[in-house]
Amino acid sequence: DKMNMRKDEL
Amino acid sequence: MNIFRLAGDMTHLASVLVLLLKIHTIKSCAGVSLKTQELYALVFATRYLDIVTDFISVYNTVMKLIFLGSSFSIVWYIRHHRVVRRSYDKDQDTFRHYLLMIPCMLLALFVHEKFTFKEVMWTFSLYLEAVAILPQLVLLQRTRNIDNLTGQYVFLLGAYRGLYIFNWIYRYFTEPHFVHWITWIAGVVQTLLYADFFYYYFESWKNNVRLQLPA
Repeated sequence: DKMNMRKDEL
Repeated sequence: MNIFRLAGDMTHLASVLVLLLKIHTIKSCAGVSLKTQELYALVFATRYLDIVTDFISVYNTVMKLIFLGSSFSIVWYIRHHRVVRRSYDKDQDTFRHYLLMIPCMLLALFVHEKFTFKEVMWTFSLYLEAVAILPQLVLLQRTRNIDNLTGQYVFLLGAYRGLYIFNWIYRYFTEPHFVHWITWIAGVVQTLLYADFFYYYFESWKNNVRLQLPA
């Protein structure tokens, strides 16, 4: 699944 | 977490620490744009809305608290500290930063990933961060002698998002995630806005002369 990566960035 | 992301976060952390160090130790905010600091406080306030709802990691939460705490305390120092406030040059720091907030909010209302409050706020914070440095760059052009700490602050602040771009490239090729194109574009625009500063900063470092931006 393609989670949008920005969730774990600052 | 890849090396580019860690380097980016550490560079960002270094930039806020350099600024806090300058303001706290020499009790001066000469050459620092309050407008940019206020915009950054707003960037973090609108970007980290999920700090209470989504726990990613201790590192993530701690860094968010540091960026929120440092940006708001810098604004407080410049506005209310009885010594620091005297060194704030409000006649030079005249960029109308409301003209930056409004288009960013409008753009976020029309161009976003999904139309939810948190998502629109997050997108607004991305657009706003891309242009938040403008009042500071304008002030630097007006300030004839830029002190080293302020120059280092702006350099580190510009470098962090540049490192994030490498992080996005790295993750694009190594992980089944994707970076939304809004993130890419805002990050690239933000870094490009520093391009001429980087040029003059490098020139001053190479020729070992004081940093001066052409008016």
